[in-house]
Amino acid sequence: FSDPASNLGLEDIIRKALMGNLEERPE
Amino acid sequence: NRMHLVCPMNTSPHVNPHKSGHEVWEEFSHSFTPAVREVVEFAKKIPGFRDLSQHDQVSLLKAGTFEVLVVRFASLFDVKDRTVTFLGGKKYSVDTLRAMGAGDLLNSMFDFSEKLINLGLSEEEMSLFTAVVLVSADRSGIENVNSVEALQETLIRAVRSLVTKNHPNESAIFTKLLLKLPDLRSLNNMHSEELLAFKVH
Repeated sequence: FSDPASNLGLEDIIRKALMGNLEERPE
Repeated sequence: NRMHLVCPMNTSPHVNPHKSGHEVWEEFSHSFTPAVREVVEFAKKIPGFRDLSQHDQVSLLKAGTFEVLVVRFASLFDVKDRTVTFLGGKKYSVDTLRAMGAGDLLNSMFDFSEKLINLGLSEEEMSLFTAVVLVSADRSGIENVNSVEALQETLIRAVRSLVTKNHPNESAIFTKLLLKLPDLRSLNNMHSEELLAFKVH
């Protein structure tokens, strides 16, 4: 259990929130 | 079969016994996700944070989100009434939560919240302190320690300057504030252990 954040699914939420603006930017 | 989730980042500590472990976890995740997103949005606004590598931004957030949430939600722990307000808005007494299985972490959270709130910091001071909590060069997995360290030092200088200006007769406040950092680490470790217990159950 060395990486509780990953186990929680936190990393996914964090990555999506960090990159969100880029993903939503219209082409 | 644990029937209660005593984390206030949940809408309620009561768990529907008819739901599977996976469903319970999904519901809990749904409940704390907005708070995590707010931490990320906060991080993005820290001057210099977006200049760090993407890897280090993620590493800092993974390691520090819990600690940031503890600072931001310290007011959920009402020391006077010995109650905890859950995200659903309902308050639960310490005795009730203990009966539901809450352990030492609960007491430690109360102690921390009480000491932090007693420092009487302004919103701006608290916000800068939260940035210091997040930007810690000694988190595991940081690839560019020097950059994180430089940003952390800038933020610490900013906190010291603001606290010294706002509390000229209380020179110990800045020291007390920095001493909250190891307290937060300790809470983070205790929390990880509780999570492990939860996952095992």
